[in-house]
Amino acid sequence: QEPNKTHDEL
Amino acid sequence: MNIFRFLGDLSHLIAIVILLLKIWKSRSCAGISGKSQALFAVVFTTRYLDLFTNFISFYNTGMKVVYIACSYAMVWMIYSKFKATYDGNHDTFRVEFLVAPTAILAFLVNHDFTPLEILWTFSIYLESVAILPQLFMVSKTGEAETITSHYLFALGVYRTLYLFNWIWRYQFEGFFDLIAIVAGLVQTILYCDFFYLYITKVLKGKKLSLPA
Repeated sequence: QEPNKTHDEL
Repeated sequence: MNIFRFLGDLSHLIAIVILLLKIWKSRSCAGISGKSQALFAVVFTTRYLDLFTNFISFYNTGMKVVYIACSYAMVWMIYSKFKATYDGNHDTFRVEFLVAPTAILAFLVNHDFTPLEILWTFSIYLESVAILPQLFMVSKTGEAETITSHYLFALGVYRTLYLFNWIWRYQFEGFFDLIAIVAGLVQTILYCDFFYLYITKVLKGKKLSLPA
């Protein structure tokens, strides 16, 4: 499953 | 990556560096809440566990490592190196009132019921309120050193810029993450009162002191 997008944020 | 997010990250980094330098140069952590700093160490640790599971970019990995390292350096300075100057008597906020509800909420409201996801959600919720022991300390002593005010201001600006980042992402990528947005809003609102004092007092060269 693709990780949630905000997880690329700090 | 848009400009708001980059400036937000930068502001976050500046806040942390300001505080580290303040403590290191003055050899004192007076007026700083060790509890808030310990909570931030927990926030970074629980959020950045994905360092081990997926790679996003060198920027992302580098910043995460720096944030974690700085937060532990801070905790070490307050509770070990400069312990004698730590103002524990005024740092009396009960952190269990923050940790327990945010932990329960992370179990109840999350994107995915998996350990990493729950820890990520917990860190988002906890971060939104982690500054409360520090704000409580400032209100208890009725004042803050100017440099501490700069730290709080830069830290508040960071999450405010992230709000603009999320508006941007919604607008141009059609993407939004309600958990992050709501927590970010709460976090920003907690700083509003402080922003007012900072602009009306500190920027005019006065020390931040609260009316008795």
